[in-house]
Amino acid sequence: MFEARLVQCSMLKKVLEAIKELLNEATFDCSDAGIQLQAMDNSHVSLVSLNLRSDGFDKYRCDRNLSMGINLASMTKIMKCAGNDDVLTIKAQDNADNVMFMFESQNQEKVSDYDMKLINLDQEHLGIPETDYSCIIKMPSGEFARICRDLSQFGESVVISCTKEGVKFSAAGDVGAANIKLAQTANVDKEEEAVTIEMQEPVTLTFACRYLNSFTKATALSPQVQLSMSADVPLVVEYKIGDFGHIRYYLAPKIEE
Amino acid sequence: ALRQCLLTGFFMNI
Repeated sequence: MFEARLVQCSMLKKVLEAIKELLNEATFDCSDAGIQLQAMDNSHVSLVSLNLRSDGFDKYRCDRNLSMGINLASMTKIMKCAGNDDVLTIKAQDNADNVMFMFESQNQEKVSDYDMKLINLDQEHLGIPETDYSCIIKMPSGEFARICRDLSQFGESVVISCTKEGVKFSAAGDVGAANIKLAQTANVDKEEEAVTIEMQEPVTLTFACRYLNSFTKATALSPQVQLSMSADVPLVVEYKIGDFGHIRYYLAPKIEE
Repeated sequence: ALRQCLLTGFFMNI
């Protein structure tokens, strides 16, 4: 038996928003520790890794490990039926071929349940090695989203260049060239508005704009985003999810032919 | 010219 209760179901709506542009379907692996998802986009260029710890939920029970293959378009249809303040309960029997979503209004006067068919997906788990990154940039997630949106008007690729002084995002194309430089913030009132850089050595890498823009669909999950970079390895874009865990996106760099 | 890398080259299938 699997059962997870979430008082504010808006978190799951935001998670879904953060993954559905990259993935058509995904397997939610449920265990005693929580819910995990790892999936590559169809072109095998980026990977989404989601971790929601069981202790973040208001109630969580998972007697046996359960892998739920879910069509994300179907799940989106169901989650649209929930109010942001509804209490959500997800339930599945062991070895079930369906999962139930139950939404209760705060005053408990409206209760809806939706049963969704599960699908069989070929699971492809990737081992992600522990990496010491040369540069770790923390910045407001809204600022990162804005930069990716602005630069995508100029070219298909964004060059991210990180030094001790700051981080520079550049794009170039038919229109011309664009450069956005962010310096480390000296002092800010709010931690979430800070730009901080931990640098071992400077790094410059090129990435496809389209994917960075898809990652920014997670902006609503966290006020800050963390970018981890090392030469010739995938970029990690991480958004913390409150008391639950995180969503991480890995994106392979573009390299010279 | 730039070539887009694939992730599978960086991570191992387990």
